Amino acid sequence: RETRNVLFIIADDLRTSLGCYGDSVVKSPNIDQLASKSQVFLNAYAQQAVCAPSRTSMLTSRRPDTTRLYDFNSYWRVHSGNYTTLPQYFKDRGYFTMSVGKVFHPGIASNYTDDYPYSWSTPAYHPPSFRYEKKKVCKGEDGKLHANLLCAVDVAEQPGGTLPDLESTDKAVQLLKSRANKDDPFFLAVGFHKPHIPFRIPQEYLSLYPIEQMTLAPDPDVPKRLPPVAYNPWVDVRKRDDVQKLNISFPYGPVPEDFQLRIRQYYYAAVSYMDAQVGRLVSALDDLGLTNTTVVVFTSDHGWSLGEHGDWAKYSNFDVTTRVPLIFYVPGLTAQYDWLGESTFPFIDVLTQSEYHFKYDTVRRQLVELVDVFPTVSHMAGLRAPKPCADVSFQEELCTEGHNLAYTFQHVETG
Amino acid sequence: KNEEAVSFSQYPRPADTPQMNSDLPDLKDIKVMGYSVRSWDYRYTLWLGFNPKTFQVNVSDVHAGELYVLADDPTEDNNVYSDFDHSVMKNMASLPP
Repeated sequence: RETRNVLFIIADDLRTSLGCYGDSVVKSPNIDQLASKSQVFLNAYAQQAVCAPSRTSMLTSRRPDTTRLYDFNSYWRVHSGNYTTLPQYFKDRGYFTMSVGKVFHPGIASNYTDDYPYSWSTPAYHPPSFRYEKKKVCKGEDGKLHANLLCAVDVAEQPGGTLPDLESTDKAVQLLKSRANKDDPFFLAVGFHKPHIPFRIPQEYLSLYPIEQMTLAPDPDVPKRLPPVAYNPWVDVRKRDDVQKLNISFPYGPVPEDFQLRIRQYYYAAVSYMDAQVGRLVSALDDLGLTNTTVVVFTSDHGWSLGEHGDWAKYSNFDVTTRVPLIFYVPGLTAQYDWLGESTFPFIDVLTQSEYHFKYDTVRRQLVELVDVFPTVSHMAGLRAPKPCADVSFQEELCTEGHNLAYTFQHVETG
Repeated sequence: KNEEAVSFSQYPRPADTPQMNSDLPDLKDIKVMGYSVRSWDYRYTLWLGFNPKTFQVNVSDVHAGELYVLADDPTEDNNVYSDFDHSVMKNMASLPP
């Protein structure tokens, strides 16, 4: 079977607030354009709504009870089992594998190396400007710099004159150029940092969401019958300078309504900013003549509660925090090959161009999971999917606790 | 392919009530694990006792439950767990993983 390149894009804390998932507020034309030529799984779910456990689960295709990673503090190869990862699977089969930005959760969860050299052919790239992400770099109304949650910035005034996802996109495009004419296929994973908090984003994206047009979540109160154990108090949000000034009571809040509107405004703006980076990335595939030979996967590690249930975080089992976008572009299958040299993914500048209207031609409504990504990507790229795991698989280095969703690409969904 | 598709998720907690570390407890502090199964029609969650040293869940140690009937309550705001007899689901929870 012919092998295809893989461009694997993962956003951080991105819920299904995308035009192609029916969100009427957000402006995400580049992802919507990608989705229009892809198969879109409308009901895909993470296995645990926090970064390291979810990413480790997805990238090993093992559930958290098999990775035994429920926090950020252990490396699965020494803690539970020497499980083969998705990029490792490709690397072992002749692919050149590369990591840009946040793919594995950094730190001990990936052995301080992003699992290099097991997973990657070359050390992972991290954008240098990320070191300022939680620093006092947000100009407040007092003219001073703060470590705010809401942090729309003039990029030119930021340290280094850039932002992490801008740097990651530049690096990813550079890597695509370096691999365009090579004989061996590539697996390039690009992990964007947004729309994770803090919302340190270029200020121009705020103009897409006038505050007077923002609305509260449809259910902004903590549900009366929610057991206390199911509630999480969103401590990371509370720690930001601008939120601390609000003197919000612990643990149930609430956040003042005017600030709720602003959080929602900034989250949506962060999504549009990240969407623009996705647009830059996939349009580079076009420019390099790679769209006919590259599978593109777009997903997120988990969702985020935008005020639903009085919650401003992930850290729960709610739909809004576990449901994620999952989009597969497979050339020749989800879209026709481009033989005429026309652009498949022209960049859409959301700040100047009209919206892109997604057509629901190739959506799947069945429930799927992020543990399904590993076998499905492998199959769609031309490799065999790993075999299903036994009920207990701590000793098995290579197997999947998910399903190969390849059959969904060729059969009409019924029921 | 004829089986009903479901998805599973889980989340750990250090205590039955919200604490400063409830969002992201360290492994050693995990006392409860909330296991969820989601289908097209419902989301069912049991919060069960959990031993972080043995990684064992105690299926007879039910701390709380959630049941959302998604056709009536798509935003998961009306937990009807206590309105139902859960003996069948508790028996299912005792099955091996």
